[in-house]
Amino acid sequence: KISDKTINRLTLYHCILTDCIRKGIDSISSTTIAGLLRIDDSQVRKDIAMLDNTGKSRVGYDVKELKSAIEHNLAFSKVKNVFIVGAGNLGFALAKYNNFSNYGLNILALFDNNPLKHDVEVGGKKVYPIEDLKGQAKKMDVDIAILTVPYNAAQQVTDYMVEAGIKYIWNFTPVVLAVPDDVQVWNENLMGNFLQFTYSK
Amino acid sequence: KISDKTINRLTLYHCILTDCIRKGIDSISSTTIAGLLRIDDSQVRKDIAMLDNTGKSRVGYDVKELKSAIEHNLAFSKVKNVFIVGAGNLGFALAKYNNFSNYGLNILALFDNNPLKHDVEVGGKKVYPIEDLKGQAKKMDVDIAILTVPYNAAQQVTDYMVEAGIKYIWNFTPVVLAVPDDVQVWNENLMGNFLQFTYSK
Ligand SMILES: NC(=O)c1ccc[n+]([C@@H]2O[C@H](COP(=O)([O-])OP(=O)(O)OC[C@H]3O[C@@H](n4cnc5c(N)ncnc54)[C@H](O)[C@@H]3O)[C@@H](O)[C@H]2O)c1
Ligand SMILES: NC(=O)c1ccc[n+]([C@@H]2O[C@H](COP(=O)([O-])OP(=O)(O)OC[C@H]3O[C@@H](n4cnc5c(N)ncnc54)[C@H](O)[C@@H]3O)[C@@H](O)[C@H]2O)c1
Repeated sequence: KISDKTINRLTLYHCILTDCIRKGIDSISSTTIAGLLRIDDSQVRKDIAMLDNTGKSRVGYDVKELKSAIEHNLAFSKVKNVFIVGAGNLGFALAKYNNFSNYGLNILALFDNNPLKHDVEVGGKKVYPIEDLKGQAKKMDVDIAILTVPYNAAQQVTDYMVEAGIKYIWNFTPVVLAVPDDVQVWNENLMGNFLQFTYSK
Repeated sequence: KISDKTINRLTLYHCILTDCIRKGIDSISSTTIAGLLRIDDSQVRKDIAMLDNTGKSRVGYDVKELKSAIEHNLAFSKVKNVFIVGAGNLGFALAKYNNFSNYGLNILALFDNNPLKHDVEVGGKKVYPIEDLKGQAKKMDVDIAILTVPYNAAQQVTDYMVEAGIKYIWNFTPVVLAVPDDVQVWNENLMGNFLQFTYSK
């Protein structure tokens, strides 16, 4: 099992490798990766050694092989079908973003309680009334939801999603959600990140 | 100095406390906070003990006092003036979001190279041509930027921002940016977070 911190680093290595491929660079050293991320070279080598491949030559790692090793170990190809609940500014931006599918994140539909949004198409995906969530979750076999409703609807909508069989909630709202033990929540704490980033300014 | 992980936890406690105030709850125990976040009660008590106030009574912490202690220790009131560079889907969603200012994040303007976006107003903020960045950064005394341009413009725009005096870049693009030593970058690794969240599914 790969730790959270390592998954975070491996996805950033993957960004660097994707960039190398765009620029036609075939091999890269751990020192180059470490320098770009301002982390220890030994940490990069340790992370890569954990992956089951990585053709290492005298001049460094093979870019294409390392990239596919990361994709394999982090299950990029495992399709994760997802609903977006709350088709507002943030929900729309996430729905229109077509890079998610490269990581296996497959947004199937959006849900909203505002009738003006129903039947609108965003990034090729339909906006359904929130009442349809349970039926559509069963029909499309979805148990992951991205929550982008306002703070004052967050807990109530969460209760509704849990009842509809949602087991994983990627929470963008500034509310810490109360859920049963068998439901996982990831709090996308954007403000916490910003405060960490600017704290020592 | 408060560690990154602690800042992350304190901002989540702040969300819980804000919710309590909305519901008219006056005091809260560390066990309740720990239960909501699925972390150790002793961790919560240790974090709170580090803050310089926290009226602790027999029934728990005083909600209002604890909330303002967190705001004080994390410098919510220190105004952080920020530009958004890349006025697309994500840039617009961030600009329209009015909760940022509660944490001291003050978005002053957006910049974009698409002439169709110039002079548009988003959330009360103007979109300027990217060429105006240097002049506006000096005029408004801004050295923090949120980067929301496409991946293929990320490095070039970063070079331009660094030249314009930007010292802190909150990077939403999937590109690891090369910057001089005196510039700080925070990679908002949304895909890394999603993979961590669904890895063990
Ligand atoms: N926009 C950002 O940049 C940003 C940044 C950080 C966090 N957030 C958080 O993300 C969430 C969404 O933000 P936004 O800016 O997109 O808000 P928004 O107001 O633009 O969108 C919210 C959407 O949720 C829908 N909605 C409201 N109540 C609902 C209910 N009971 N059931 C179903 N849908 C419902 C609304 O109709 C609307 O379409 C908020 O909680 C916000 O705090 C946003
Ligand atoms: N939308 C999302 O949900 C999401 C999620 C994760 C990451 N991202 C990343 O955030 C970035 C923005 O995504 P988006 O969906 O808003 O894209 P978008 O295409 O909607 O917006 C990009 C904006 O950048 C502007 N731009 C392009 N080149 C520029 C340049 N040289 N100088 C100044 N402005 C320039 C464009 O005119 C456009 O307005 C991308 O790098 C994307 O990978 C987006």
